[in-house]
Amino acid sequence: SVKKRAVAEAAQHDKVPRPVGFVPPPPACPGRILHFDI
Amino acid sequence: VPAAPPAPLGCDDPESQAAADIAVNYINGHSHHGYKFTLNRIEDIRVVPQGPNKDIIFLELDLLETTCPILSPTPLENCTVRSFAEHAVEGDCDVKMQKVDGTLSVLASKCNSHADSSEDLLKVCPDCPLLAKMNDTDVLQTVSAALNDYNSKTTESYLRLLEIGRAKIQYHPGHTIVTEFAVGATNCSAEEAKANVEACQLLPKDQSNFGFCTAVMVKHPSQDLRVDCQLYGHQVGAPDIPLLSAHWYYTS
Repeated sequence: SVKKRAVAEAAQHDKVPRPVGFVPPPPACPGRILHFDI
Repeated sequence: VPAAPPAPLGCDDPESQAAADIAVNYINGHSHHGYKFTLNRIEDIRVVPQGPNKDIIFLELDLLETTCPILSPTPLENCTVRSFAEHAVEGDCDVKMQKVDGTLSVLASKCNSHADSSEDLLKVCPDCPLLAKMNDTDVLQTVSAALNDYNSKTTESYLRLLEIGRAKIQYHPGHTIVTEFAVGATNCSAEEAKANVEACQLLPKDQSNFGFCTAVMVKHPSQDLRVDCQLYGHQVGAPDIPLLSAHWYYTS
């Protein structure tokens, strides 16, 4: 019989390891400040 | 398999910037008071697809006041942003736009403007003068005296006050009032106005000639008044500006 792997365990194995130095993309909003913040 | 939905627009994406530029031009084009505003930051952008080639776009924009009066013909890109030390004014705008077949247009906009907090300014610049209230007696007296002084010396058209743009009062070392106000040319020469000033009305829209004055009144240690007015000349498509009677001022 096919043994159903626990989802958590599978997820653990399937999680793609982050490459070293991975920098998450900057948040989409709010945008950059063009002059100064008040 | 249905196509994956497009990635959400980022606030710094070129398309968001293009939409914000159109929105800022719309806001300045539909304002008749105060100063031109320029983009400082795109706070948020949301795109709601409405079917093939049609999106509704909601923008939240942070704007900053420039030193260009709203009636000035100076292009926005040539307008200096009011510096922090001059007591900056910020605008918060919500804009609804649509994009149909790639063409962006504004459906509606709502803005609120407010000066930077005095505490924040004084924290950074303790000696910077703060914006004064527009109905401050010193301010009203300075504007009135400056316009009378200018009209008494000009050989051109008699000018009427449209609105006070901003004013600042400094109490140290001397007592100084600096004001900026918008003016309009009337159908009288300054000489004619001496005889019957009530007859002097703003020129009709197809001949209108608006301008802007800055005045500095020193009350202490010695009395001094300097006023400088620049008229823009007739501009095609100038907006209808209501003439303000002496007691009613708009504020920026």
